[in-house]
Amino acid sequence: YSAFPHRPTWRKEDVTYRILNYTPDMLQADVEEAIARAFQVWSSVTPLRFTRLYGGQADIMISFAAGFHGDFYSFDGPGGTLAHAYPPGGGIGGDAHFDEDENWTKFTTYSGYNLFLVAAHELGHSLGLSHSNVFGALMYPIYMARDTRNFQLHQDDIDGIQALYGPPRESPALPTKAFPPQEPTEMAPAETPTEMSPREEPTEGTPSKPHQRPDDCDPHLSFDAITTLRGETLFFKDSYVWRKSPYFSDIEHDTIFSFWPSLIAGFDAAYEVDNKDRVLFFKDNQYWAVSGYSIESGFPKPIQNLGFPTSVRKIDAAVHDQNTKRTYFFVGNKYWSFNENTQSMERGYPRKIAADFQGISHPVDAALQKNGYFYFFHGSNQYEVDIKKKKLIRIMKSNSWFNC
Amino acid sequence: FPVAPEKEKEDMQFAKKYLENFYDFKEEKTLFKAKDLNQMSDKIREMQSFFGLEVNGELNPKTLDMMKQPRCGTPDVRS
Repeated sequence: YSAFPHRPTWRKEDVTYRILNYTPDMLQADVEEAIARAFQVWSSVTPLRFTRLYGGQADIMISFAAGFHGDFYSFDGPGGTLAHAYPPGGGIGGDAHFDEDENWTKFTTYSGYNLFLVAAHELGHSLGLSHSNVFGALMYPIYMARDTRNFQLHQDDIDGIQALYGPPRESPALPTKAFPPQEPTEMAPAETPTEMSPREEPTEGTPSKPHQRPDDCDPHLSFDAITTLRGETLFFKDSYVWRKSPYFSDIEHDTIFSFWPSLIAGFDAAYEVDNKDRVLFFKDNQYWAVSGYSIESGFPKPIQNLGFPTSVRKIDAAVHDQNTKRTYFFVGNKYWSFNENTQSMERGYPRKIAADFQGISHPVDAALQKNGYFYFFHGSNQYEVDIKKKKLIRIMKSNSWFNC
Repeated sequence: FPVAPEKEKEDMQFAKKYLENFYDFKEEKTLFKAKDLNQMSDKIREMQSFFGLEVNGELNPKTLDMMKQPRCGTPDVRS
């Protein structure tokens, strides 16, 4: 790998980008998906976070153009040069230009150039990487069509970008200790209701490898986010999703990627607005809306669009109350109530969680409404609450839904 | 087969443009053709070395073929 002379980098972890125009070769939603996935390639191995802007000046301005397009490097018609990008800096610094004379595609056939692959390469430049002479590295200057479904960066690319920005931060979730493989245990009997136990402290012992496939019946299992979806219930952890369906007895265990290839894994929260057939996913200060497998165009959007103050950088959990048409967002020990009909935050919020949800007095990892009750997940426990009667009914293991 | 003279000239032009774009080659408007060709050979060597080709400074078919691959427009070498 190599960097540009004087090693220019972004002096911050929050980098913005804006898509200035689109190629007529692809659906706008596919262009947005390709670009979002290309950013995720780099955010997954660095502390960088990318936020899409819809107006004004962003750090990385992305555009399609042919021939002469205002800088000193005119494009050359079909073939040859496909795109170029500038190292981090002001003005044109960081910008990425794609040659409109090429045929852009979301596929990896030979009838065109895969926009995701080229964009991931160009964004490497936008972040400060120059070319690599390692054949097979993403930053190798010559285009190589390859399968993009399970795209993995070459170690050379990872070494290069981490030489500039370092590795990703520890995941905010507490590292959990490794568990010796064990037989699925009998479900622990529901404990007598008490206050939520304080957040488990990380114990000694080697932390489990990040993103190792978690065991369904591990008694220490915790979740990042939980939502219903068209009658099913989805439990998210790192890049995995458990799918509990009323139609099948066993639990399906997949990768998030297999449902939504362009969605960033490691959600903070998720909820379904059932009467709109819409699920919203949250990560850091952005959110996406999906309907089934398809991601709605124009996402991700900043969570401030929902009415959060800029001081809120991420949310812990979210759940939609199908009876009241309110969605509750949990941040730290407080929560907000969002009116899905008026699409606005309700007045008088945030409020303390403990004031309205009996027995829930610590941060919530995930939340779910099922069979008229609310379930609040915290670490490896979940708290069943009847909010009408404001009563904590029982405490169970978080994965009690998996029929262990 | 021997390369037809006009094809050879065309390839030379293409290679010169490529080396200017990606290897910081600057063609000097000098009278000394030989000097120019030497500098170009040096840049061809640099490009051959980057792509792991046989480094001989010659504009051979393999080198030309590599130059004609679709690629990123950002230079491989910059001053």
